Amino acid sequence: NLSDRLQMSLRRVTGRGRLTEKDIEEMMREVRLSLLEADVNFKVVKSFTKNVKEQAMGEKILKGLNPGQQVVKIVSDELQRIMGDKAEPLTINAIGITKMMMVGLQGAGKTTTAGKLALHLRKQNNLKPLLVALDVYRPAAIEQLKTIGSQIGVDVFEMGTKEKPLNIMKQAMEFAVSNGNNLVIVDTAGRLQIDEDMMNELVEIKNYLKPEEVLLTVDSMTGQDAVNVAEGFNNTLGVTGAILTKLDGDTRGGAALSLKEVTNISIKLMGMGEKLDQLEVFHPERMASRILG
Amino acid sequence: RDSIFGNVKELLETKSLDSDDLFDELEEIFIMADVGVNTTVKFVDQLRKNIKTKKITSSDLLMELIIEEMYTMYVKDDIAVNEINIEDNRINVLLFVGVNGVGKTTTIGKVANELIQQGKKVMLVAGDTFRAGAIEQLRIWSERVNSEFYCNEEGSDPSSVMFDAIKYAKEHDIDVLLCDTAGRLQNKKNLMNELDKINRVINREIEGAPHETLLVVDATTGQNGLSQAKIFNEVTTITGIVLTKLDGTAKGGIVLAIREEMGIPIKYVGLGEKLEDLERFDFEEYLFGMFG
Ligand SMILES: Nc1nc2c(ncn2[C@@H]2O[C@H](COP(=O)(O)OP(=O)(O)OP(=O)(O)O)[C@@H](O)[C@H]2O)c(=O)[nH]1
Ligand SMILES: Nc1nc2c(ncn2[C@@H]2O[C@H](COP(=O)(O)OP(=O)(O)OP(=O)(O)O)[C@@H](O)[C@H]2O)c(=O)[nH]1
Ligand SMILES: [Mg+2]
Ligand SMILES: [Mg+2]
Repeated sequence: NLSDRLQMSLRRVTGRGRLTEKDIEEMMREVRLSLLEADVNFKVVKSFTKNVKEQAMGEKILKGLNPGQQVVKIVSDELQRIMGDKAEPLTINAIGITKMMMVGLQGAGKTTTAGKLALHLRKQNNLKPLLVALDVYRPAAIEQLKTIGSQIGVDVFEMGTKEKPLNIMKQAMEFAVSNGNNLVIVDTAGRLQIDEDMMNELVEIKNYLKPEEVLLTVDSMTGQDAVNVAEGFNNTLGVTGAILTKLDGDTRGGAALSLKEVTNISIKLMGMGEKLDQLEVFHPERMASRILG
Repeated sequence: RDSIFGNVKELLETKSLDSDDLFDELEEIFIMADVGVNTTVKFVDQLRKNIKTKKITSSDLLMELIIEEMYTMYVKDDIAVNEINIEDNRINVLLFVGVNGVGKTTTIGKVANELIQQGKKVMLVAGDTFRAGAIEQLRIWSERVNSEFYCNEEGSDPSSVMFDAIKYAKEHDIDVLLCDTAGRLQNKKNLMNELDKINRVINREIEGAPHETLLVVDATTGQNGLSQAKIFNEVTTITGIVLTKLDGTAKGGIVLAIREEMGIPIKYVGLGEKLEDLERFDFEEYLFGMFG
């Protein structure tokens, strides 16, 4: 981990009494390597390390007792500062229907997370959720959502794969009103942020639905491309928050830092497994220490 | 975004071709393509040694040299690096493994399509007995390609699905079994044990099988892809990689690190969600995509 690597690189320096700028630069190299290994975006690593170096030069690290530990603390504090000190909550309407849209790349975990979200909000906020199946493309996507709905006892609105998603959305809202649902969670098909037609489809649905939340589902093992995806979805559609999935894996999750630093998207929730109760509120300090390794 | 092609041209045109600039540029491209630091440094050091930029006056020639050098590093004298281990006069078994959501099930549909067009009798085996809608998803693909399909009930043991499918294949003259498995994260001991059992059952029922165990890797995957390859390879020898979703903006460079560190070649590339969106891996095309 970073602390060990810094200790190793400092071992070559101890005994000299005080550190030089060159020694600090050597430590910054270790910080850079560690963050790149953690999948933090290359450009974010550059600006982050520059920032850390300024603080390291400014503080009395040069005369410090344990410079390695001090640098680790600066890095950790800086990660924490960027990640924020607690997750922003989901926007829930006090009256009327709260609407949430799940969006993201193929396979990120939208359908599974839609189910988790319904279960979580029914419990926590005592809401009556409706899941809406707008993925008319992927084979058996609707079946998947219906199975999830029945596993947690949540209604699923679907009209098969032969209707246009916007039409299904409109019918779903009519149904929600007559069925007394006060939370509507919309599952959409996975898509590339560079697919104009598919992104347009989302824009149309959003303009009709006016959702309280547009949640970007991001696989936590995403590498350098996280920034492109986040920027693409945020610029074209507008995203109100992100959900990081598959955090039960062993990936460091540097994409989280890139999301926050480059697009300032607030990560609200984390997927911690395949079961529908494995959804947790995002913990910024836990994420920061995970990225640190 | 700027391609190395554009930048190299620019550097040559202003007569300021400094190999350091060029190789720094290359490093940045590799890192941003998720090749990772270790492999990037290896590649660039090798390129620095073998490419004398003083004598190069055209960016096309330089590009050719870079690709040639990288290709040599990729192939490593391994002539059969691109072949799929399918032979006549036996039941061939291709096992598809990988973490959740990477494109295993969809890839099986695509590979089935390719093999059926070659006149093979193909059967899809629904080894994901766990995830909602998984069996149905594979069944729909088998209908689309008009292949045979084998499944047991949801929740049944995947190893017994493989066992039963192989028994059926022996009695019905099947040429190729394409076996789907549930997505699993490599740090889940119990799921990796399950995969180990699947592999052993297949091997016990057909000598030399699985003939290919393909690790499906999502092009958006970062450094975790290397850990996936290492741990999956401990449980069942990975013979090749399928790199999916290369039609997106991600470059999937981690597969170069996997090849460099573990010798596992890339066999297929996924370029979309339809049946025809599958290609055999072509190194030059792949590099052009990374640089362009
Ligand atoms: N281990 C783990 N697996 C997850 C998590 N979230 C989702 N998955 C799995 O990831 C895979 C993909 O999930 P889906 O919900 O189908 O993903 P999706 O975004 O709806 O996929 P598309 O609709 O094809 O774009 C499935 O195998 C899920 O079980 C998580 O937090 N942890
Ligand atoms: N754009 C693009 N999408 C792909 C590609 N391959 C698969 N997909 C999509 O990725 C999503 C997940 O594909 P699946 O085949 O369900 O993935 P999987 O690995 O079987 O998922 P699990 O069984 O849940 O682990 C689907 O929406 C596919 O259409 C590809 O090459 N390009
Ligand atoms: Mg889905
Ligand atoms: Mg699957």
